[in-house]
Amino acid sequence: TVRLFRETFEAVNMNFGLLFNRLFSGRQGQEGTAELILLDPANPLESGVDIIARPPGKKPQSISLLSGGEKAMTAIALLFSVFLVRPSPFAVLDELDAPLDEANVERYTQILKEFSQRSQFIVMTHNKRTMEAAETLYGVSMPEKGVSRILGVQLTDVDTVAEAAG
Amino acid sequence: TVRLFRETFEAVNMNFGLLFNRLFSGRQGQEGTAELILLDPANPLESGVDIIARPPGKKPQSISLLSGGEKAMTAIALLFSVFLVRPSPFAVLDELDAPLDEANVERYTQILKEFSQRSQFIVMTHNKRTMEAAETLYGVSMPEKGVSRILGVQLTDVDTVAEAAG
Amino acid sequence: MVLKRIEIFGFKSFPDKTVVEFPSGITGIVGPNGSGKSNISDAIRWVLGEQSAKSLRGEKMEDVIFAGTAKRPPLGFAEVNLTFENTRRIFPLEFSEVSIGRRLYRSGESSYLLNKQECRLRDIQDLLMDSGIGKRTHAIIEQGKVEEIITAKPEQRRLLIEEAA
Amino acid sequence: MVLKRIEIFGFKSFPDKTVVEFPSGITGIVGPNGSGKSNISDAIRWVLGEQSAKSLRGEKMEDVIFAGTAKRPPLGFAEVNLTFENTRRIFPLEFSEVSIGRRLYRSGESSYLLNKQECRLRDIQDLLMDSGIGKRTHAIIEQGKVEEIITAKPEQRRLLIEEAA
Ligand SMILES: Nc1ncnc2c1ncn2[C@@H]1O[C@H](COP(=O)(O)OP(=O)(O)OP(=O)(O)O)[C@@H](O)[C@H]1O
Ligand SMILES: Nc1ncnc2c1ncn2[C@@H]1O[C@H](COP(=O)(O)OP(=O)(O)OP(=O)(O)O)[C@@H](O)[C@H]1O
Ligand SMILES: [Mg+2]
Ligand SMILES: [Mg+2]
Repeated sequence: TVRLFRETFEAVNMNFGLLFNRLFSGRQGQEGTAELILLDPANPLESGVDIIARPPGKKPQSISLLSGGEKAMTAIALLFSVFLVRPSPFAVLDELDAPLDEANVERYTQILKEFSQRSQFIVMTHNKRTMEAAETLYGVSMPEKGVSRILGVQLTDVDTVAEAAG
Repeated sequence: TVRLFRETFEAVNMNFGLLFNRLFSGRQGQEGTAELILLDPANPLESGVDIIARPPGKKPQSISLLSGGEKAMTAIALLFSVFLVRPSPFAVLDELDAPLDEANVERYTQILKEFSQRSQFIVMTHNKRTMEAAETLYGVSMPEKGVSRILGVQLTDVDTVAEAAG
Repeated sequence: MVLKRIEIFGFKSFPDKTVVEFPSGITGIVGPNGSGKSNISDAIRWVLGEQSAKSLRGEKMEDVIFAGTAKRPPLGFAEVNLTFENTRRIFPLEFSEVSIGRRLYRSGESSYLLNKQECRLRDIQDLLMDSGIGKRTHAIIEQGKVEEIITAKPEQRRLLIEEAA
Repeated sequence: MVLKRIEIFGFKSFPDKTVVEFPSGITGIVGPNGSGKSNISDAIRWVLGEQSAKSLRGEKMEDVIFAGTAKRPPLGFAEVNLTFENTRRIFPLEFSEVSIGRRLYRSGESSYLLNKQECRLRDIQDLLMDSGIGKRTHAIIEQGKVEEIITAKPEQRRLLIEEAA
């Protein structure tokens, strides 16, 4: 139905602009812009959706020109915007933090922590800051080659294992 | 010419098997396998090339099933195998280490250091171990938003900046 | 908390029956490259009904059955069971726990299980659709795929909004 | 040491003339997301003759010219110069340094430069081909692209071998 799509679209769009600025640290008066655009507004049930994403201080350009990390942060903003409108009871995020610098991992984990109040998040990661944000850690390893084994681990175990493996 | 292609193919293949085992720490008697395969050996000048990559202790399967990090290490092995046959005077590697765990970054940087004896390597990275392997570090930043600025930096500067940004 | 635990047996790199408990909040899965982290994510997608072998990094669905190692023989089937908390009746069933299972034999024969009882794939799909877990592509993000929403065609991005509507 | 330095002026996020010296060995380029690291790699590919705007993440080639910021106006052209050490005559020219340059105006007008003298793209391509730098796709690996060699079609992998032959 047109109305349901429109309402969902507007709600996601609202979140998108706000979350984008949180993730890109857009401060008051110095914000970035992020918006979803209906390519064919006259035909909402068929229209494709385009994305405008302009980091704070930069000029609007095609999103293809954004950096690897900026694209990832924009995608994270969009995914969580949809999530806010229609929360899943759980989500599995496999190495979302891979292209992010330390400051961006920090912002990403902040959002994760807030959202994890009402949903379960399972995150696969190599990143220490993401590990610190987790309440529970499972370590996967292959003491017998080719056979996975899972153990509950502490953050300190991870350091030890990483050092040994290094 | 058929002979030139065949010789190049064999040379790259030889390196591929050896480099793969170095990158995957395949020990004596416990090696992995990596090989290029001509799909149409009767027609070498037209034939497509397939890849077999079997980490130590694991069974041969389609390379699609390999993990993100394993695919990256296999690709690195192949790229450097070609490089050994036809060294470029320089190479630019943009975040090759992104999917790698600490132990694999270590092995990757070992190979980089050896190869950098005779070629220049410019590597973009967020990884501390890769930074430690570099002789020279340039820090790119945007004190004025949207305007890139480059400065020579020391490893200690990077830590300070990362902490501040965090 | 909705997800209680997963049991993986014979799926990809998990030949030995493995049980992972899911607490509330954020659960981090860590370990070296190739150790099996993404395989857990694949197991969850598979038991929830994923039909495309390619999207599970395989060439055929049989590829998800443990293929053996240098020291161990292959197994004959893969099975995954995912148990949900149901005290708040997210599923319209009179159980405090609901367990969805899937098994695949090398012959290609496969079965779906609801609280260990055989059922059809359709029953699982209907159950998930009603519960709000459904076919929610944005709830399980595969490794390396996060940018795809940015680089996707406008029609594909539309699907993301439609699913939320 | 073969690469001596790059001069970037008006290309992507470099409105102010920027000179980067390249020592021998490994040079690390570090900095936050979006700061300009990959843009340096793009500048190198562009000055060596890259013709595809898409492979430089743009929609049209004009996208590589500094577009301005909230505080600065756009620029009218982009220019990159790459200087090589030539004491070992990797280029068949009587200069100890060889500098390859490229300039693009918003009008679409563009020029190629060899030691600051205008020349044709063809001259640059021939020079690079003879020197062993050539069209060596495996010498410049773009961000996120390393796995492509693994997931590529068999015909594309063949190209990699052919270029080395
Ligand atoms: N059917 C199977 N039988 C045995 N092993 C399998 C099977 N399918 C996949 N594997 C193995 O699982 C491994 C990949 O595991 P996975 O993708 O979960 O790693 P990961 O922990 O996510 O690593 P990364 O950090 O690199 O992403 C591969 O080495 C592959 O050989
Ligand atoms: N023509 C242009 N004018 C101005 N800015 C541009 C232009 N083209 C690209 N940019 C900007 O350059 C930035 C991307 O830079 P780049 O890809 O080099 O980042 P990076 O340092 O590699 O980051 P990451 O660590 O995320 O990969 C984008 O924010 C983009 O807006
Ligand atoms: Mg993985
Ligand atoms: Mg980059």
